[in-house]
Amino acid sequence: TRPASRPRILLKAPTLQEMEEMNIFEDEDSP
Amino acid sequence: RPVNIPRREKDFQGMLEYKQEDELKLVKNLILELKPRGVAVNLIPGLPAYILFMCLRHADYVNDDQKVRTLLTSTINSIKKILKKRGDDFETVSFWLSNTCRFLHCLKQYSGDESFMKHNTPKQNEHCLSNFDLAEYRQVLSDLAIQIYQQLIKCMENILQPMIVSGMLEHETIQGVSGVKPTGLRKRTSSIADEGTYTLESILRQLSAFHSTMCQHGTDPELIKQVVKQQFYIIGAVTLNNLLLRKDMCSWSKGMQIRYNVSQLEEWLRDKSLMMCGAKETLEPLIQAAQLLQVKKKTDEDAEAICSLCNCLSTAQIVKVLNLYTPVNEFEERVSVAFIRTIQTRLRDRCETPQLLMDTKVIYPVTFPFNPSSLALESIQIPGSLNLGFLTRV
Repeated sequence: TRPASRPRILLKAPTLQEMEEMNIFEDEDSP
Repeated sequence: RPVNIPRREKDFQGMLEYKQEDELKLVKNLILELKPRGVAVNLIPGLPAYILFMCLRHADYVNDDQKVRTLLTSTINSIKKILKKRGDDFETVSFWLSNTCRFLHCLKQYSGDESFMKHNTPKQNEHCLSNFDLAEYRQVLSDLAIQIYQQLIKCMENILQPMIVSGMLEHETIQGVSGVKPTGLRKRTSSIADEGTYTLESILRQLSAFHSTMCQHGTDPELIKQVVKQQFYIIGAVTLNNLLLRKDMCSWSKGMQIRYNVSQLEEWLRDKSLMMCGAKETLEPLIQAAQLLQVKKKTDEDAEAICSLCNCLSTAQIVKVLNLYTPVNEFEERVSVAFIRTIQTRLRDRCETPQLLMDTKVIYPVTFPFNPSSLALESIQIPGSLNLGFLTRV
């Protein structure tokens, strides 16, 4: 169990749109 | 020599270890190439969501923020991609709606936030994320779930839409009510028409098919209620709009047929224990229009009764039904112009928009109430059919 005293680090998230722009399937999608 | 002894379940910590380079293979096998109608039929509901969450737990456990980030991004992009490709398939959309919601519930249930831990077992509390707060990613997933929900509604609408006018208005199941056609003749003509015609039975069968698919996918009961409410709204709105545009649908006997059809829809709700989901209430304008076709429309008292009865219909809709009302036998008569004027005068002070047709494209706002799971992550086994042999249970 994690110690209660240690706070978790907030991971900043991109928006849905920004995520789409980092297209992980780029190679696969291109003709 | 080491002997390979299978580990006991209690030794597992409910995590799945994977190499960074296998991430693409993971989303490919688990999201992009998974067929809801094939392999997924025999899976425990929400299994893809649990597997992804257990992978995420491991990335969090080893304190690798980059691994957490890329897994979440790949997961979300893969779900979007599969919905772009198969977004017109109700089963695919329903499957990923329920899995996205389950993934979101897991992120809350194991976030370490006390408000989401109330129903956790001590073991589940031990499984909370150790290093990262994923509140912002929860928001992104919730946005994604809204998008998928809207896609599900569109998909369901495309299937239901062509059935509604035929099944709710045109097809007559109450024999001999309509006085204009001899029963024998109607029977003959309808048997030809029936081949390409939808009936109320087709609509009920379709509703049951949607419902059973969502149940099979483990969709949250609260979410099913919202989908059903939306389905009933569409059925009610499309039926009413067509009634308001067609003189042949405005008769006493059509009123009778519509009331019977509505009672069958209510019966369907009762059968599925969905009477309290607000679906029946969305049919109220249609129910009132059907009653309007059947009540007396002659005296001042009748006008008063109509005005208090039709509180879900606009003045424009009431007047339109009265204008279109067509007697089909000698016992009925047209509505007089004077009577319609009386109604208009009585309703003059009503505050309302002069709307005639209902907006069939309205989508009620959706919510995803938190629904924690009692499933123990350490007990989850991955079927070989998923081709995820590169994941290691930890």
